[in-house]
Amino acid sequence: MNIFRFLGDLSHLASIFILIHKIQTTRSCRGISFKTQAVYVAVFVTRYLDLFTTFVSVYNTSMKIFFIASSCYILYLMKVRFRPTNDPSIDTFRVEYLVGPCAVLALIFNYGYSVTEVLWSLSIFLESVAILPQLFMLQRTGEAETITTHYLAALGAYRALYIPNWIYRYFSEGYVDPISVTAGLVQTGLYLDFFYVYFTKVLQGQKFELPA
Amino acid sequence: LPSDSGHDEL
Repeated sequence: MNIFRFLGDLSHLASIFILIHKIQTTRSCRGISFKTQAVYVAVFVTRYLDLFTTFVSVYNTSMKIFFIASSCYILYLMKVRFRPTNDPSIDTFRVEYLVGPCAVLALIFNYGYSVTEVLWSLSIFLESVAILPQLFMLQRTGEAETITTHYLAALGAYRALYIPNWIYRYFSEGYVDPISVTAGLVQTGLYLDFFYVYFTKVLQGQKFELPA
Repeated sequence: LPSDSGHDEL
């Protein structure tokens, strides 16, 4: 554990709390892509299958349980509790175009041909593109509630912080995880456009609006 | 390989 990874994990936690807070206070999941949230459930469940086989630390185990539980809770909020506020007609990104290629990549690039390793690899690739339905929705509507942009910023910050973590681990432990690093760089790259608008508009007190 | 010691990152 180093400071970058810890701050990244805190940022990830913060993003989830911001999202739940947004849905509960506005009593609406407007502007949130159900598809992205559903992919996150798939990501956490497939990645944390080792919850039953590998013990790393109390921190590690609690975070895994929290991520699985909170992502399922968000799906419940969207599909049951605040269902009428979820508009599938603007959530049109085709998730199957993500899952297919990620499954192929997982079969080619993994750390061992076992069910858990291939699913772990799949979860890494899937996480790297999970935000696309959400960003696509943002692009389509051209605007977002400020709280939603804070959610995305925290999620993007989590990914960005994992990069110095990997650099640190390379020099301090000689540890390199090429699958995580490659997918992580791609994932962080997807946020660059969003971050540009977030820093130049939202943090200057303006509304998140994309040019027409 | 990283998986020798399990995946310790989240």
